[in-house]
Amino acid sequence: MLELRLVQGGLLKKVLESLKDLVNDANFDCSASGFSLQAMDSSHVALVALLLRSEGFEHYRCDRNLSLGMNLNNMAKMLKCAANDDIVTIKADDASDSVTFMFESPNQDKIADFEMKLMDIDSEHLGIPEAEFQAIVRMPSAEFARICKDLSTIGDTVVISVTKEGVKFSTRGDIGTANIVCRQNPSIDKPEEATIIEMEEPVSLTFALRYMNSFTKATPLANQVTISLSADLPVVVEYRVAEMGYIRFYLAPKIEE
Amino acid sequence: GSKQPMITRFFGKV
Repeated sequence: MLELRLVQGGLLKKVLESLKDLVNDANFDCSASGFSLQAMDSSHVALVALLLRSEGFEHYRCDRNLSLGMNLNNMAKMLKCAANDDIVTIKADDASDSVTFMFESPNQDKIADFEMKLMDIDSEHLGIPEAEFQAIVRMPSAEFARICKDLSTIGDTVVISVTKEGVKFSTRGDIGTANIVCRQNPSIDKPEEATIIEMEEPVSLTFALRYMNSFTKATPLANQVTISLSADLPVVVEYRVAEMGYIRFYLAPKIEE
Repeated sequence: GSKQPMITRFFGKV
């Protein structure tokens, strides 16, 4: 028996909106510690890891570990029927082939339940090693989204370079080139507008903008995004999900042939 | 030209 009640149901809506274009089908893993997901995009180039800790739910009952195979597009369709301020409850029986999403309006005058069929999904679980990063950039998520969107009108790839001067995003295409530099800015008064760069050593890596743009669908979840970089290793683009967890996107850098 | 490696090249199956 599984019953997870999330007062901030809007968070789950935002999580699904940020996943549904990248991943088609995935297993949500429910355990005593939380509600999580790990999945690759269909071309196995990008990986997403989601964690919503059990403490973040108003009520969290998970009698035994359960894996719920869901089509994320269909799950997003159902969650779109919830209002942003609705309380969302996810329910499933151990042997059931369906999951129920219950939506309650904040003043309890409207209660809806949507039942969705579960799927059997063969998914590989990958081990993500703990890594020391050469550079970690924390910046406003909307700024990062704007940069990725703007650069993708000019080129297909972005070179992210971190130096003591700041973080530089560069692209080149048929019509020309573009460079955007964001300098460190602690923004004491408005921490959500800060750009903080922790650098062990300079690093410069090239990534496909198509995937970066897909990751920025998570922008509504958090004011800040963290971009962790190391030479020849996948970048980690992380958005915090309120106080309850995170969504992390991993993308391998392009390699010159 | 540049090549896009798969993520499985970096993270192994558990």
